[in-house]
Amino acid sequence: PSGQKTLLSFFGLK
Amino acid sequence: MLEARLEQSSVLKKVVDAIKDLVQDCNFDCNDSGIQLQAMDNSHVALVAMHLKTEGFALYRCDRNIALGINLVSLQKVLRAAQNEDVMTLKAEDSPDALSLVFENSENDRISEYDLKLMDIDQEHLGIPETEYGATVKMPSAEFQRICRDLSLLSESVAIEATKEGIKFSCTGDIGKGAVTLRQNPNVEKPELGTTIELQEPVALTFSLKYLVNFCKASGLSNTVTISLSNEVPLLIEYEMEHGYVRFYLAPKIGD
Repeated sequence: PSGQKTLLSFFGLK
Repeated sequence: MLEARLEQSSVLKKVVDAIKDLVQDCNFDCNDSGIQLQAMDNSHVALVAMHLKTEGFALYRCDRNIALGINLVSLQKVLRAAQNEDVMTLKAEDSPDALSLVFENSENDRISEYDLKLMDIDQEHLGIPETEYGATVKMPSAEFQRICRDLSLLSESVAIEATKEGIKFSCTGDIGKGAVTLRQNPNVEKPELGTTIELQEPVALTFSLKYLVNFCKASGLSNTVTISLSNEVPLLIEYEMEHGYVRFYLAPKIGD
């Protein structure tokens, strides 16, 4: 869907 | 090895019910702080984090860290065999290929023993930073569930605005639009029925209602829900239990 961000753009992978 | 006893099977049954539509396979990480889980949905838009603390168990023993790779649909099938009031004991070896579950009724005259096959799950873990949120709203979980369900009938997305006037949930869809505004209204007699809003700064964000409706399946875990929001970061929804929590994070929709 347009404009839906993913969590990966906010939280780093451990 | 792991040995963990819950006085009431309903605790784990409710947790699994709350998250099984969001994630399918996940590791239950067992260590000396209890049983924890962190998993993202397939689209990496939502994340669930769960912690059942040792204090919540009638007996808890875990000598070394053990990851139980569990298919939640399979676990739910086994948990169906437990009555809500049954005492539940979980047991696993240090490198287990199965989880043993024992359910005992309160009369102590029925013992049910099940084994659930485990899987190797290579799961990504996200580092979630400590966040000072711009707005934190605590409200009855049933009311939040009703708002999400009602608005989801009109639209795919909800705009959430927190101001000093209150918190406003609004949406626009093909058949019309809708909005619900909640004002701060602490209930001294029954705090779980009140709404409190802590505002550091005004917040306005848009989220997919499909995920919020899904998170509300955890409403049975707690009478209250805490919603934490900051501009342009994922929202946090927390259902606090007596000795643990289920938290959901949801990435916002931006610029559409």
